[in-house]
Amino acid sequence: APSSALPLPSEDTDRRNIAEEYLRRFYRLPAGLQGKQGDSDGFKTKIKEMQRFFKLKVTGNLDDNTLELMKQARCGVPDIGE
Amino acid sequence: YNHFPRHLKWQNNNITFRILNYTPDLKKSDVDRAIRNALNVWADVTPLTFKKLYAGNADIMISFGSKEHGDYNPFDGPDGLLAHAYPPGQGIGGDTHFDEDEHWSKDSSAYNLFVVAAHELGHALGMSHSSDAGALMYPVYSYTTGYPLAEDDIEGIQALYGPNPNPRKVKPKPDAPNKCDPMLSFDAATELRGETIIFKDRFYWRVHPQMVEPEQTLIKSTWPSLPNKVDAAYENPEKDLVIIFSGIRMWALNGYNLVDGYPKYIHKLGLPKTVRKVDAAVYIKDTGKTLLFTDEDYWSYDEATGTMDSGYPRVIEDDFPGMDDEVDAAVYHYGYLYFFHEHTQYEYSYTARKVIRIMRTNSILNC
Repeated sequence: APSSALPLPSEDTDRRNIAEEYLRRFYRLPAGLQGKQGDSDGFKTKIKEMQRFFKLKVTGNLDDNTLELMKQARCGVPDIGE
Repeated sequence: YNHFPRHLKWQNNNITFRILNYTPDLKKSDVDRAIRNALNVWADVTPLTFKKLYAGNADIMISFGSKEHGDYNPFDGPDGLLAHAYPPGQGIGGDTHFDEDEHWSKDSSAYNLFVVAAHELGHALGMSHSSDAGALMYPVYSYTTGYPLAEDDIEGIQALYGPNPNPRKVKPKPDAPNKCDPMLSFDAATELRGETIIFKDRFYWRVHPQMVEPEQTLIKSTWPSLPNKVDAAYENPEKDLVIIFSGIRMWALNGYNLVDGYPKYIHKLGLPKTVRKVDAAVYIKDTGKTLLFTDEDYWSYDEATGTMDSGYPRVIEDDFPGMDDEVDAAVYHYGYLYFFHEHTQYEYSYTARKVIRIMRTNSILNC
């Protein structure tokens, strides 16, 4: 299995960054370092929450449909919580 | 719909608002009108009244600002975040901020201020985001004309404040259709470059052979120039065109782009003027004909010659034994015609000339 300590290819990094920013802002993803296992699990959980909200296929993976939705113009109020 | 935690709401039905500054994108009167109309949307369905203040503190303070604008929730330049608002409460509660780095308009040419304001003021009154893609409180922006509230929005705001004691007649948009509703019927169905597109009310589902979950989207989000309701649709893969029918008009799409010169009247195909809508349409690859279904009859259109075949219309039940007398939608795959009528789907074999399977309409949506 690939090591989680290796840096991600730059396109994957961009996608991940976009998703993390989105999930932090709208789904209360805690801030954390990329690549650590615990943070990966949290990231996956939040992706699923977002996919569930938007009635996308719930996989926990950052697929193209999920990323495309994250890039759409929207309201700045979080989708969950206060 | 959703509310904020603790169902935050104004305790008093008489709410004040104040517009602190104005975007240079629009005339001051246009901004005033957009905000007033946005407030009226909610006032019409609740006991709430809104009074404008010109000085001092109002419940809802409205302003335009960019990047960091004083509340530690900065905007982000053009696109992305458009606006935000705070739930009811003291101080910043109810305040509504619009990103000045957006271009604001009173039509579809840029972000429509009325549409965004109606959404944000929903937050200022206690509505959180809805997961219904047709609701005003859905978080993603989409331009819409006509009455902006869906049933979902009205249910949500009336759960907080109750109905308007002197209601004005409103016509809310229906909620997004549920793909697993056993009584689901379709408006239209077509192939589009390897995917199946199913139209229902203001929405469509995209069904991809390799994706388990169909994707539901507002028709207007993808094709702003199409009407909100589609009667029939078919793909001619040789021409890489999808023809969409609504009433007496038809549109041609090349992928996701509208073809120049459309819409045209459906009678251009050779249908008589007495035909006012097409119920279903399907292109039969093996014959090069497009079948057009209207009421209990159907027509055959030759795509190569661009003319209606002679001897039509014919009666559906006569030529498709086992089928119902009317059709809502139809698609053709590998020698089988799939007819949809109300909540039933009929798999009709062209070679056997009979219905060989009957299923629920929404089985195509993996339900």
